[in-house]
Amino acid sequence: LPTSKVTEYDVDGGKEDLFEVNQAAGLELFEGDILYDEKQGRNS
Amino acid sequence: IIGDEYLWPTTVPYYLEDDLDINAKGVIMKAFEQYRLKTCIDYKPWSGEENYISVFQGNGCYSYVGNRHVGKQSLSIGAGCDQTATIEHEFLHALGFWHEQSRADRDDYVTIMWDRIQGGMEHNFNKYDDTTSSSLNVPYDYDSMMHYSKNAFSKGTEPTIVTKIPAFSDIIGQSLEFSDSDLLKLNRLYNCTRATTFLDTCDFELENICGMIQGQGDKADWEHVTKATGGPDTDYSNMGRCTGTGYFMHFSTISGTEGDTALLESRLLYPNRNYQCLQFFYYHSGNPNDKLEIWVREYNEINPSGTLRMIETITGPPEPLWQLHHVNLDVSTKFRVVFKGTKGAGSSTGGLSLDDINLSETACPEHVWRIKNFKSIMENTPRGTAIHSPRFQSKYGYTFQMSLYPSGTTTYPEYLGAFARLTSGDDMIDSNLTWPCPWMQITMMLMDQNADIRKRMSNQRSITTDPNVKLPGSTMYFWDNPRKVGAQVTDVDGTKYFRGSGYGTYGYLTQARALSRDFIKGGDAIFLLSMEDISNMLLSQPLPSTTVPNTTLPTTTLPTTTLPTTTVPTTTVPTTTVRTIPTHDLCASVKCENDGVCVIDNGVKAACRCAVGNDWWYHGDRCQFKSSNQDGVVMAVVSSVVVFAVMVVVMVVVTVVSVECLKNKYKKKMNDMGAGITTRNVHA
Repeated sequence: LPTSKVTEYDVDGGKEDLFEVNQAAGLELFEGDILYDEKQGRNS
Repeated sequence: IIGDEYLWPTTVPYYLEDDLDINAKGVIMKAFEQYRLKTCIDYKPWSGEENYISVFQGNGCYSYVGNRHVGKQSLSIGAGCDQTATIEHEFLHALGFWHEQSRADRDDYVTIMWDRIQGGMEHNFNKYDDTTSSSLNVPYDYDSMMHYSKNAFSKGTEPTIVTKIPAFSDIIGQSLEFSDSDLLKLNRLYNCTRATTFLDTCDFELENICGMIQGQGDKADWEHVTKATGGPDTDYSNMGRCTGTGYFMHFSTISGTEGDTALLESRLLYPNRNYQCLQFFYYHSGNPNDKLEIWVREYNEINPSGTLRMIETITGPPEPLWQLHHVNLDVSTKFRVVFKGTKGAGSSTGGLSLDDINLSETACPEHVWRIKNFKSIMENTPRGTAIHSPRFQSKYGYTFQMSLYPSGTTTYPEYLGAFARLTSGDDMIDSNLTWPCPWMQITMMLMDQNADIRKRMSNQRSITTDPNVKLPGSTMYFWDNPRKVGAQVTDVDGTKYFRGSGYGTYGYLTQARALSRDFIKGGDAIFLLSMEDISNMLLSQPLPSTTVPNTTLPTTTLPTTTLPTTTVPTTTVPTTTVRTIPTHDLCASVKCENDGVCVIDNGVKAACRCAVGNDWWYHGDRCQFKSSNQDGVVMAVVSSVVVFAVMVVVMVVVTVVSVECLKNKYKKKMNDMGAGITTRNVHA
């Protein structure tokens, strides 16, 4: 392909799974992707 | 999670918030369809139910576990989360599932390498005892889409989770689709007896041929065989891998006369939607004039014996290959699917064969890209080299293709890379299309060729043509006419056409995974491709009280979008219509606060219905006040204290007054007697 004109855009940007997405976003969620309600949840 | 209070109704209300990415909205709909196909869990737009799932674009992908009864329960599908598997994962959390490796018995199956976990991240490897979490009598599942990958939260390159059976080391964490065990647990938790959109599957392995019947009034029958004269030599389900199994149905056209027909009719089926997709594998080894037709026999009160209706003729010359076919049906009453084989003119050395039939109330994929000898292509294509599918024309007129890196790229050598591109098509058609191409979602699915559609763990990724995105470092639009922004290429037959830039991922699927399950069958891989217009997703989901279709819509300017690598200035997006409330609507002048919704009371008066939770509620004519159970307790305590205090005061006052009155009374009496009282001992 004449790469000067036709490109490819990687929507993942190198991130493989949702836990990597969350870590890259700086999230520190319970078990990686769980919202935790102290009032209703259990003590971790 | 143990506790009926965490369950949702089997039809879960959802609300897609406006901030969601358009592609994410489309993928959420696809994830819902997988739930409907494989479980009894259905999803419906929120129509005022007390509790519902609000899907929004947060900064990541996350959810609560189970129904928390908080009214509006949030679930985030942020940037990078718009994959079917990720969305299914988050909704499994919402439905009440923890991660697989947090099971009470997980230490029997995996070893957590605590010294390899990033500092402070140990809490991610909690486990729950069997009073909190139930495995629902399903064995530990390395395939689960709720399982972490081996390197989760690792501070280096060494795995944090080591599977006790080494073969599963690279299996864990590869979220493709629901595993068999995921489905078993979900269906057990919600007492599912049937899936919402699944109708039938048949691989013809059992002698009862899934309740199919030989049609009446035909001249010949379909035979239940493991091989047929003239081909095929094996079935498609097992590809002859298992001795004594591997059946399919065959109609031989070697003998008989021209015009002989054989009908194979499915059992009775009861549709819920008025559209279905029939998928099957077909082997044609007869004469080119032999043909297969798909009919439906529909039953209603007028025709209790059923009426036949022709749907489609399967055409094409004989080919030594099990071909995948899709047929769209549009049945809304009780029916049977009828496979009608007809012997054509001329001699035949074979016949027609059928295997792996699946019928579901879903939309059929539009295009099939079959890559023969795929393993060989993976091994022999130079790394960083793409192969391209044929060009496919969508029903909207746009022509597109898929590019695949079978041996990965330098950066991602272990993966398959997959990209979607627009291409030029017919000049006349292209010139009448809207450019840049607006809001078309292209889905690329590597089909797991398991015979049963419910057990398939296919890998799919979708991208959407945002007409506002620009090419990196350019003022030109990414999804503009490929004749304008693409490069001219030459097809294998010498045809020249234009190919636009690719949008997709270099990490589509690991090559190891592509070699597993039934992604490759008979040496071939099958990609299912489709393009769908999802511009309707630009509209806000109607709120319960304001569902007003076909009303006058105002225009709104959307935010501009550019790719991260692009430095060109942003531009204004073309105006887009969004839903609004008609001026005559009584709710137009009423603003309900705090997520309250406006309803028309008795058709004459607008009133706010306020959001309520488990222990709190809003009230007031605009839902402007909030109260909770705690408020009630405080009120009760304060009221009791006040009442008690008032009663004490009243009693003291009454006592004092009574004593004073008595004192005065006796004092007056003694004064009236004129002397003091002489006391004496009256009993002495």
